[in-house]
Amino acid sequence: NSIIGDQYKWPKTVPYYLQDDLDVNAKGVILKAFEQYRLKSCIDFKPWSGEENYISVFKGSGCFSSVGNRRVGKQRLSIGSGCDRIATIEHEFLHALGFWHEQSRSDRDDYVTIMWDRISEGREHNFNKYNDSTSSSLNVPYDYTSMMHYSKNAFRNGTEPTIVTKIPAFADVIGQRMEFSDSDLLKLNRMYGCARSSTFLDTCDFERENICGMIQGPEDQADWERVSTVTGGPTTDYTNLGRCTGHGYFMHFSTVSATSGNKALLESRLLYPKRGYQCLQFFYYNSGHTSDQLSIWVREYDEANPNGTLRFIQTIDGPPQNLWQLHHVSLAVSKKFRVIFEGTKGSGSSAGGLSLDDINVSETMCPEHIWRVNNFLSVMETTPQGTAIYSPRFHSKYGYTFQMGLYPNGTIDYPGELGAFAHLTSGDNAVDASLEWPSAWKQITMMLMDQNTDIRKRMSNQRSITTDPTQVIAGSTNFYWDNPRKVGMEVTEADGTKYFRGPGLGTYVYLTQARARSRDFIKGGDAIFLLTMEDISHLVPSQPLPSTTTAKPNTSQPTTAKPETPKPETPKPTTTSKPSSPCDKVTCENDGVCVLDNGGVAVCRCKVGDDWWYTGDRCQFKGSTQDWIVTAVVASVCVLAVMLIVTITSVVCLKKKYKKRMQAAGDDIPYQHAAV
Amino acid sequence: SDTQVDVDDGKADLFDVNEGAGLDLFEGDILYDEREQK
Repeated sequence: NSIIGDQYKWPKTVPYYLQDDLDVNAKGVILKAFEQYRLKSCIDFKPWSGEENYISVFKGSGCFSSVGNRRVGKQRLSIGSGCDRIATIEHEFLHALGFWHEQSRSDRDDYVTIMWDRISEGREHNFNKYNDSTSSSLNVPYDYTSMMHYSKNAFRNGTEPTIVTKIPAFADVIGQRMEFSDSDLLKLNRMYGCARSSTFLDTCDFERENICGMIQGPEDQADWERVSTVTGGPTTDYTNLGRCTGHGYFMHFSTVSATSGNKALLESRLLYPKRGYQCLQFFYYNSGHTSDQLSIWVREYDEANPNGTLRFIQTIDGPPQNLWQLHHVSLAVSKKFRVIFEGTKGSGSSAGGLSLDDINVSETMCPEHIWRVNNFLSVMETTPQGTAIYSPRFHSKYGYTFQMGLYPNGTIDYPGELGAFAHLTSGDNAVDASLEWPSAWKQITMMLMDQNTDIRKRMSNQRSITTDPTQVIAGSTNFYWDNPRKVGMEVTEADGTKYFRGPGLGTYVYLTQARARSRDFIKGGDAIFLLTMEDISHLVPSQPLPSTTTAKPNTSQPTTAKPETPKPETPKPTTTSKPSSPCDKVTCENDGVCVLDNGGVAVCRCKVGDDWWYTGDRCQFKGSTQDWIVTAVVASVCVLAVMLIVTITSVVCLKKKYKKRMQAAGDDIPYQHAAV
Repeated sequence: SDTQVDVDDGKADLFDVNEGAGLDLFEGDILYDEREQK
């Protein structure tokens, strides 16, 4: 539920500053969280460039934020140790954007029962609720699936839950920290008046007859058809997998009777890019002949080419298989465009054809690798507790080879959980020998994909770890991310292949098995893990300050926080020197910010509060409303004193003047009369 | 070696992290200034 009052809202583009003390992995995950906001809402984030109010993210002792824009200039938000999870970061930023916890909304007693006698002593205040004059649920029903909801065991003093849901089925649903729920997004988008999201372009599951505005290509010899089943396969679509009678459509290009070389083009509606890079994701079923082909093109439009220019992107490597395959294609388009799916009939005989379903286009980076675990429910149940299964080894674009280790049935200490760990592995001998060891600042992300049709509604579970080149193995002098041939153990695969697996970094509480069974994490029996390795060494240096101010945001802690253990010094890559600026020579004191005025002259903008302010060319003087009162009183007294002196002096002078005049005239008129 | 490090130390939620850090913030993770609220 949201805090009422426009003054608590941020602009739709929120300025942020990532403090130096943040873990490098945390910085990377924060940027991933921002990407989710951009994909699913109109909220965007930009590096702080001198705006009056901004969010300063630092590494405090824990994860916390204020609620709403407090208009205090630098507003702190802590992502401490253990908080570098995307859902935690999204949760804290929802607070900052103006949201309280879900179970504190005014009507919560209709939906949950707070078990007051099970709450730890002194923690009862955590279960306050707000009346509807101070908070608004934005006309959205109570949301058990909100990422802002406490879990059932929050602040408990024993083993019994502190929150009991009125609908028992939601007992284990509350407290999810995977992703925004539909209602979280509805409320966020309502509160900020979002009409569209920043990086989303299109989604299509072909359930509607208008096929999302897609068109058949004008220059082809065959058409794609909207169907719900095909004799040669697939027998169902991927969206519904045949679960809903009368629903479940996909697009199909039959290669059974087509002439060799015949093409069928399916073109998306017009899309308008902003960023210049996109990810096309879709499910593809090939029941045709090996020689049948699917290719991706784009048709780009500009003033010189109003009818569009075709550009080939790639041919899909998807041999005939009895399953819906997931594919990603990276695009780099900066003009108005359409995506084109081109099916080509090959030379062999076919009993089926090419099929497409669940297409998404967004201005995001594509994941690099896919690990599909077949029959995942069975894998969770039959894998012995404490036993890991491993993905294939994946080659990153940086040369390093890595894999994911998964505990599908938890461990003895953490039963009912999925554990997930990332490992570097040995790859090609010559390549490994040419690489830098230990590996530095490579962030590996392990995402269990929620296979919901619409990318905006997915609550995929993801965790990231980063290779810190200074990390050492406990009780050893070896670096954690050194060459796996040196610090790893030799393993032998089922086919006899031998390689080395380095130490793993990850978590035993990646996701509960119950949550893994929910939503569309398992579809058609399979789970899909998306794995990516990204270089984030650019996040090691400090975030540049606006116009090179010298007033660097500090990292003060709340009074309740414990002092933080100093972070060991880590070697940082050298950064290129910044161009000189007039602000280089100006020092703004007391958190003032140096900016260039219209004439390009460096001036300090000083910090201001409700009843105080800093002033002076360097913000060196402090003022307050109290000072003004004192000044006014002193000034009044001085003016009064001066007037008295002038009056007395005048009276004395006049007196002397008339006394002399009367003496001279011999007149005996009393002095008093003359004065009157 | 067969080393494996758990970055979460078994803490499943941000409220566990804050409790482990000894924090007693408003509603577990909210910075709340009563004077400001007035």
